[in-house]
Amino acid sequence: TPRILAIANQKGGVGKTTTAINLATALAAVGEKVLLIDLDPQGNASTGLGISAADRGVTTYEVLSGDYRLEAAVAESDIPGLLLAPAGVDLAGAEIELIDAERRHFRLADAIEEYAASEAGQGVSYILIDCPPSLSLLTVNALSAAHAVIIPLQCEFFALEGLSQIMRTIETVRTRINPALELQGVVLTMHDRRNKLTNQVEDDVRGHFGDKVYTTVIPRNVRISEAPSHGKPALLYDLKCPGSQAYIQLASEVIQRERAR
Amino acid sequence: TPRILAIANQKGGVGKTTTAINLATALAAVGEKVLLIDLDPQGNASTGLGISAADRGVTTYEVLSGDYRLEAAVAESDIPGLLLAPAGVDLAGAEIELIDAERRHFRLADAIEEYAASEAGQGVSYILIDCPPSLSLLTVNALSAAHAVIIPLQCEFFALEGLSQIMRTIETVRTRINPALELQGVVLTMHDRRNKLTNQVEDDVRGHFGDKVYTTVIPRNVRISEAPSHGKPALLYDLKCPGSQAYIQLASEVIQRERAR
Ligand SMILES: Nc1ncnc2c1ncn2[C@@H]1O[C@H](COP(=O)(O)OP(=O)(O)OP(=O)(O)O)[C@@H](O)[C@H]1O
Ligand SMILES: Nc1ncnc2c1ncn2[C@@H]1O[C@H](COP(=O)(O)OP(=O)(O)OP(=O)(O)O)[C@@H](O)[C@H]1O
Ligand SMILES: [Mg+2]
Ligand SMILES: [Mg+2]
Repeated sequence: TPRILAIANQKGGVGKTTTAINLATALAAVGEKVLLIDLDPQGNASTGLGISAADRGVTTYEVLSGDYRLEAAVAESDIPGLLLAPAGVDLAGAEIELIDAERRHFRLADAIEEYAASEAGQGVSYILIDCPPSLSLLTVNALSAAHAVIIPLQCEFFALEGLSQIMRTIETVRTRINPALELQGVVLTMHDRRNKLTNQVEDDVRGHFGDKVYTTVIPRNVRISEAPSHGKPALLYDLKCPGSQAYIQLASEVIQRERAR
Repeated sequence: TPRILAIANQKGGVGKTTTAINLATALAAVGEKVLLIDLDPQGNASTGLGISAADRGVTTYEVLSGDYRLEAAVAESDIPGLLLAPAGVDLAGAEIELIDAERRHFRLADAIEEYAASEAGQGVSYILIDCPPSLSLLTVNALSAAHAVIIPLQCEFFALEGLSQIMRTIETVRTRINPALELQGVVLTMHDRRNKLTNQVEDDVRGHFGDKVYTTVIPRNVRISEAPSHGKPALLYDLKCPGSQAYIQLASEVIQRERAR
């Protein structure tokens, strides 16, 4: 059955979507079969893979609300071995709409379990979930479904301040909802070696979290932020750029950690 | 009575808090009396003004839940003329807790109205509200209370993609809840003239929104991101840096627009 990884951090703009898209692509590039689930009402992971709002059929909103099975939302991307379940803007209303629903924390977990057991889900080895910048029902659904969490951390002060909140939330979900949930790791993003603040944040995080922090850091690299306007992951837009190379390295570190479990 | 400006954008990491802190400080520096309301459970605006989580008494959470009047949450900052109503982490639960509450969209508007009419609220000329990266009840409360919205827009593709969502939300709040709500303007943040993407985004936004976009742009400036780790606005940390100068210029543009109404 697939390994399910949530890409989560309530701090905004830290590189969750960028990590979800490029890590998923790098895993597909080394032969894994990957499903990327876009759980953010902004739908940036869907657009970043070239699937515009107009092209999306069934979205993760209809999956959470119980109207469709996950299989109905899963579409091929332009990348061999990479599937996408796109987001819809109406996801923003899910928190309120599911207030009295049965198993409202497990809607995604149940949908993934059914998909993984179905014909369509055979062969999928990784499921990555891109989360919105909040700790609301959507992120809790992702954490309830996941085996492990990857936390992208921008090398900035406000992002560092928020790390304890996401760590507490992971702990709460582990004790109350999903005892299997682990922290796979923290990945430093938009890392700029020349910047004093970057180095202070890195020292601080490695000091506190030790080898939970990946050796790989993702450098600030303009090619990464240009790629989504072409509807492509950075790996397709510019494979040789420092950002793409870092995500390829991160993928091999993620696989190593999975193998070492 | 005070002019109420919401600083809002559901896209994460676009510079909402940085704009709220530094615009509030710049307005106070030219003699306005300003109250900054932190409505984000992350509490970055509170920390950025030097008020750590441990030092906060009554927070905006207790104001929204009706336990305290806004006056009880308002504290002096280190900056003359700048007051702060700090956020608490429990704000994250407000959406669910207020699901059946009376006037749940107007809790903040009602609290501000009462404060503005009270002894304590006399003389306050501007109220700025820092919003979280979502379009949930907290942001709707800010938009329901506000006379106008300032939208910080990072010069990146995903941020541009999200602009239509916040515009739609403003329109919905205006037609259903708060007919007085206007868009004061869009401010381009983390602007880097040497970066092709920055220039494309700027051309696109100025093309669509014309003079709704402030002439002032906020340059990407490392001094801005260093300031919060010292608990100070950029204007106090390094007044001469390009970022601080841009926020001073933005403040005068905001005042001009207010006068021209
Ligand atoms: N390593 C990098 N170098 C340069 N730009 C980057 C890098 N990583 C991400 N970006 C850019 O920074 C912005 C924020 O990244 P992204 O949207 O992936 O963050 P997020 O955490 O998903 O944001 P949100 O909280 O809104 O979901 C995007 O415009 C993205 O293109
Ligand atoms: N002009 C700038 N130059 C350099 N860094 C900046 C600039 N503006 C903001 N930053 C940094 O970028 C990061 C994101 O900014 P900020 O936290 O203000 O955004 P936000 O929209 O409030 O984020 P959130 O969506 O999480 O509330 C912060 O670490 C901040 O210090
Ligand atoms: Mg994202
Ligand atoms: Mg903020």
